[in-house]
Amino acid sequence: KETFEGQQVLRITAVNEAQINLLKELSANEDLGLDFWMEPVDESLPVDVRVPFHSLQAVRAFLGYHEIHYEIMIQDLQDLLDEEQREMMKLKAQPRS
Amino acid sequence: SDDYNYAIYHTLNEINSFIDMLVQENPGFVSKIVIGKSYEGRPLNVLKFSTGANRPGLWIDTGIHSREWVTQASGTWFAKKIVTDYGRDTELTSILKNYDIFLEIVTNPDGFQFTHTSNRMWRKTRKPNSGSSCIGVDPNRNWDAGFGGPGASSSPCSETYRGPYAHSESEVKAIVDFVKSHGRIKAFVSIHSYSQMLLYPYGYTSTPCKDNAELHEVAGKAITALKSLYNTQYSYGSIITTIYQASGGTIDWTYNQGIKYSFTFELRDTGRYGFILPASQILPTAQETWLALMAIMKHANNNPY
Repeated sequence: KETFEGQQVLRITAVNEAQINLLKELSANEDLGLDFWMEPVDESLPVDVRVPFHSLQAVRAFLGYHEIHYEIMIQDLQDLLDEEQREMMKLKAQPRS
Repeated sequence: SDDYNYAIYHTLNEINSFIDMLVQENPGFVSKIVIGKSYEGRPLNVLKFSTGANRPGLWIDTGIHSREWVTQASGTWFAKKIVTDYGRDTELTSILKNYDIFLEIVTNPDGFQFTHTSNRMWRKTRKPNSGSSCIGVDPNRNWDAGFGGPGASSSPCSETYRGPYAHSESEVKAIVDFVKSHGRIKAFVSIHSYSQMLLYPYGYTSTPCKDNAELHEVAGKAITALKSLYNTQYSYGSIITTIYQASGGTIDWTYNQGIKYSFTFELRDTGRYGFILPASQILPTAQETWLALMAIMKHANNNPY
C-alpha cells in the first residue's frame, strides 16, 4: 500500500503567464513525481500540486527562486488519509439507528 | 437501503451490494445492466430507473477518476433519491414518465478498488501500457473527440495519458457501445471533483459548440439551483474557456454523438481538502448537486429533441 508521509499539497498562485510557463516546465519534470491536482493553465486559476517528500526541498527552492507564491493546502497528506480511514472505520462500526 | 450509511465512504463491494439491494427492493422500477467489464474483469454496473418501455434516456456517471471519492458517494445517494422521490416529487415523476435514467456509480472499478487497497491517489484505469512500466490511462482523455490533440499526454506515466488509441479502455468502450446501441440518450452528465464548476463542450477546441447559448443558460439555471441550498459557489462555461484545453474528453464525444445536453460537474471543494473531502461533506455535496441535476433533467424533459 502506497503511503504519503511527509507529502504536501501546495496551492500555487501564479501572477502572470511567465510563472504559468515555469510551472508547466516543473510539471514536465517526471523525476520530481509531482501530481498536479489542478494543472497550471492560467493565472486566474489556482495550481494545486501534491509533492512527494523527496522533492519538497527542490520544489520550494524553485518556487522561492522564481518568487512564485504558494501556500500549504495539506500539511501532511498521510495524516489526512489516516483521518479519512479512521472516520470510515468508526462510522461503519456504529450500529445504524 | 434505508439503513445504508450515505454519509461515509464505502468500498467497491459495499457499493455493488447497495446496487443489488436497491434493485431487489424495487422490482419493475430499478434494474441493473452490466454494460461490460473493466480491464481486471470487474462488472461495469449501470442502474436503470424505468417506468415504461422504449423511453429515451438520461445518463449520469460518477467515479470515472477513481480518487474522486465524493462522486461515487454522491452517485449512491442519487440512486436512493430517485427511488425515494419517484411518485412524490412531481418534477422527477414527470421526468421518469418520459425518460429512463441510467446511473453508473463506479465507472472505473479497477482504479477505485486500487484507491482502497494500494494508492488512495490513483486516478486512471489499471491496464498496463506496453513498453512502459507505468500503468493506466486517463479515461477522460480516451474518447474519440479531438483524441490525441493538445490537452492530453502521450506519456503513459502522465496522469493525463490519453491511451494508445481512442476507446482503448474497456471502461470507456463499454459506455461508447451502450450509448450507440441505445441510440436515444438525450442528456449525458459525467461527474468529477474538485473545483466546483459546471462545464459543457468543448474541451478540445475553442470553437463554441452550436448549442453554446442554450447550454450556458441551462448551466446558469443549474448552478443557481445548486447554490440555493448551501450557497456553494460554482463557476460555469465551456471546458476550454473555464478550465483548460482537454482532448479526448467524455462529453465532447457524447455531444458529437448528438447528445445536446452534455455536461461535466466538478464537485466540492475549491481547494482546502481537494480529493480528500471529509465524509461530513458527502451529504451536502450530493444534495446540492441533485438540485442542479434536476434542473438539467427538467430542461431536457421540457425541451424534447
